[in-house]
Amino acid sequence: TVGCVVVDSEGRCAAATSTGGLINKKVGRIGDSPLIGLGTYACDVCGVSCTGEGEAIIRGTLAREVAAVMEYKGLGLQEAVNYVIEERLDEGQAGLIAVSSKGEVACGFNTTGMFRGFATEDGFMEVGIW
Amino acid sequence: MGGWAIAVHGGAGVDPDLPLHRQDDAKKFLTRCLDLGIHALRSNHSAIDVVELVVRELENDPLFNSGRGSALTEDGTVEMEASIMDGPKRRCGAVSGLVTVKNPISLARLVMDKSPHSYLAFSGAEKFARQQGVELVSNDYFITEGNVELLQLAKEANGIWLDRRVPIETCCASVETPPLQMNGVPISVYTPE
Repeated sequence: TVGCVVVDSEGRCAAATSTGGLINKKVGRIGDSPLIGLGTYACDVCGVSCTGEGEAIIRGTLAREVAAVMEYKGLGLQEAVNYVIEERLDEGQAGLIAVSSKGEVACGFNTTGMFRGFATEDGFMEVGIW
Repeated sequence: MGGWAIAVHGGAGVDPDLPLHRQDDAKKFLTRCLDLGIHALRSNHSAIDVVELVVRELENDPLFNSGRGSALTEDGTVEMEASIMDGPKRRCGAVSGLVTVKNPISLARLVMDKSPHSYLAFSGAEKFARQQGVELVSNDYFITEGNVELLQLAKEANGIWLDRRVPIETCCASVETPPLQMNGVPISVYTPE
């Protein structure tokens, strides 16, 4: 699975996710990536793209959950990501990237690693795996 | 208001024993995708255009599990899916079950912009793709040798795998066939849904 989340200089957020799914999956299986609010979500608060075990992400409604705890619990972006990864995944393994309309970037994952990269207008740039 | 920001991912399924040169390849590719997005943002492209542009780049390279280089189904074929969402008006588009569309994310964008729906799947999505004139390729284009080998290993282990890691305990499966595994745990973990 691959994904990208962006907030532009006008504060507009967007998210996109694309995947081939699981190795040896059944024909016709649908995972989390195409499901809005589960694998992909964007609103006027943040943009989120998820990856990992689709069945766990679906049950946790993961992407929308980040926006929801920001809106209703007033959490910041990274706090919201940490909360969702720690509290909403049960035994599942997954990760996600997110941006906020304030120009922040965040990620969280409970897997061995996640291929990821970030950049912000003030010059921050990071690429990581583990 | 803060400035622009961008994040990309290539999947959370990472082989713990990933060779260093493969790690370098992944980091170089992620950096290239970031540079593509940064250039577009500096040229004042909108967020929705930038996420589509970057995911197309990720789909075109076989390094990660999407587009070319997608994981294989139990039949050894590729079935792809994607979705895109624009925050300001929460517009969205999604596709599933694609077998010939070169860039699934761009078809998802067309579902959002050019159809009255949010989600098209399988033959309906392929028909919409032909109507919209997007680039189509044969299913073979998406299949890589590495993924054929991984599928073989998953079948021998009677497993469904999230990532390229080959769980050691299932590599030399014992004589009696173990219960169907999903990413190294019994499928029963997923029974709830």
